[in-house]
Amino acid sequence: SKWALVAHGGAGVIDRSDLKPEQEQAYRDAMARVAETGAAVLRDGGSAMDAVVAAVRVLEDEPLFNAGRGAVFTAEGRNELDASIMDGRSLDAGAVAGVTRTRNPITLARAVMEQSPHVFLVGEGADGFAQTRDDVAQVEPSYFFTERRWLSLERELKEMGLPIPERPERAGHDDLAALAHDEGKRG
Amino acid sequence: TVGVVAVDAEGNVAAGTSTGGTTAKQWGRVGDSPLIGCGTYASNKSCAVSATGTGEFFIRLAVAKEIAALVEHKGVSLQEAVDEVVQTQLTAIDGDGGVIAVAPDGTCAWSFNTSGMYRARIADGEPLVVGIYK
Repeated sequence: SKWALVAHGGAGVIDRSDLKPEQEQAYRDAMARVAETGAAVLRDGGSAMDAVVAAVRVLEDEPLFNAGRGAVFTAEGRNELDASIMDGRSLDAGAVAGVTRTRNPITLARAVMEQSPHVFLVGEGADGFAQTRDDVAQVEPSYFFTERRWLSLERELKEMGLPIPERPERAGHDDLAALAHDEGKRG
Repeated sequence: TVGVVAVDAEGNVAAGTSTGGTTAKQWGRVGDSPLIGCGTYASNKSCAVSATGTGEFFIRLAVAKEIAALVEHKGVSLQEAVDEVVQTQLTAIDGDGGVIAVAPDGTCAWSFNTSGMYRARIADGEPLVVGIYK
């Protein structure tokens, strides 16, 4: 068969007038890097599963996108992440929702699929399972913080008439995330 | 939300999706991304699909499995299947978003009814394609 890979970084209100030239270039460069990362696995005869995980991890690590580092915030000012993966050959699948300390949730979803008898783990239980996996990197919740998404949260909460939560401690500032465009994911 | 679908040299397909959800989400709200059959699905009998958009609509339509079922049971092309579900079914219930898909033979497809979707496609012997706007 012919190997192939397709990636997305989110859909929404993304008009030409929304993105400054440097923002558009940053998104194009990031998507190219994601595709090339997955293609490198496939070119080497690697599996579709390995290619998917390798490419999604790049997207999760890239603060421009709403996943992993650069994810949006809940109304309580937390990052609660979701992910899922499925193998077309065996119809095996793994998924997590509401996890808060796993750097790459796609890796945790795969661990659920390959290292547990379940398909879907959520919340504290999923976080607890993650801490028992040697190959699933754990981080402090502040790792996911980006300034751009925090400002989006404050704007959204004001519109909803909800209180603004305490800014997370050790919340850093991230210039690259300043290029992140809020494509309109509203609670 | 981000996602990747792939088919390897042996014709096996896989799909993965990951997200932070929606800004200011409350009450433990979860969208389609972690739901197998809604935001993510893969079967060598049909295709691999990853979705992005307002998750509630993708859950209600079981979008990823619907696309796979059209390909497997009605024999429509991958592009026809993604367009039928996104441009017709999703739009009909005022849903918004998009999907990417790949078939075991290496066919790639995407469809979205929003003004933009960050997307990229690469295949054996084909150049890299990157898109943002409609």
